[in-house]
Amino acid sequence: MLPVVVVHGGAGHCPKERSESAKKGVCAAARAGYEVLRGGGGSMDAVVEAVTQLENNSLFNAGCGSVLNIKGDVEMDALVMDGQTLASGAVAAVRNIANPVQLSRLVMDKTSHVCLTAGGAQQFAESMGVPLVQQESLITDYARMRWRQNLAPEANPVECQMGKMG
Amino acid sequence: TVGAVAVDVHGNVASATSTGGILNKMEGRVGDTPCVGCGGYADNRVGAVSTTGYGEAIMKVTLARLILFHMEQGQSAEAASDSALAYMKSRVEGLGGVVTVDPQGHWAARFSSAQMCWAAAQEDVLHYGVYAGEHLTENI
Repeated sequence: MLPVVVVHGGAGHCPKERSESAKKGVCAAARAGYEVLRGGGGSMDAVVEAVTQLENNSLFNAGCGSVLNIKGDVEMDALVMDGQTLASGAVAAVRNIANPVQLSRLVMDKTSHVCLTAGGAQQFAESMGVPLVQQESLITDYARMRWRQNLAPEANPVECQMGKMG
Repeated sequence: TVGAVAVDVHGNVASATSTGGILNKMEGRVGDTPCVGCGGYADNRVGAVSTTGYGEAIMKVTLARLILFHMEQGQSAEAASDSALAYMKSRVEGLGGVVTVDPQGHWAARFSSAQMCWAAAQEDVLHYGVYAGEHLTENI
């Protein structure tokens, strides 16, 4: 077989002024994952590395750059799955975590559970030595602007995010 | 939402997906991303998928597992991805996108939404695009 890594940066409407930067972001993530494979790393290491890169890129809706909930807070979800064993790990509605994908891998590797949520996930993160970050560090001006735009009663957040039919 | 799938030299596949969710969502709302079979799935016997799009629709059709079901029935990664996305669009009016691999290293990046940023690296070539039909390449 031919080693490969494939990444996505989210479906929906991508404003033209952001599309070139978004292309660069997904390309950098794919390269990072591919470097792991080229170095003899496993597929799980490759996908976690690629997604970590995307979480750290504020252009994308994950990690830093996540969209905001109705209260103006960040709540993030992540999942990993290993095709060899069908093991999986997930976190849901987590805050104060820079890289939820790495936390979901810890759920897979260090617990007998599949998914931890909210405060429980945060306690687990602390017990694993994962540093907590300030919410503000995950919130971009762009995310705050879109949140404000969609506070109006007539706003349609799903339409705003997903755009028209392809 | 962001995600990745990969195949390593041993033929092991894996999937990862991460998201901030949907704009201005209710506090406590959880979408497809952390749900096995919805936001992603991986099985060395079939392949791996990471999904993105409108989470409530993706969960209704268990999109990632649906793609792998089509692959189990003999479809390619690309055909299975298109079939499942078309089903989600027609059945629940849901839009989204996916990246898919099989254990042999065949891959697909497909979407029914207006755009989806994607990239793939294989045999020292980088493939990428954003718009429907766009497929650019460069050497790594």
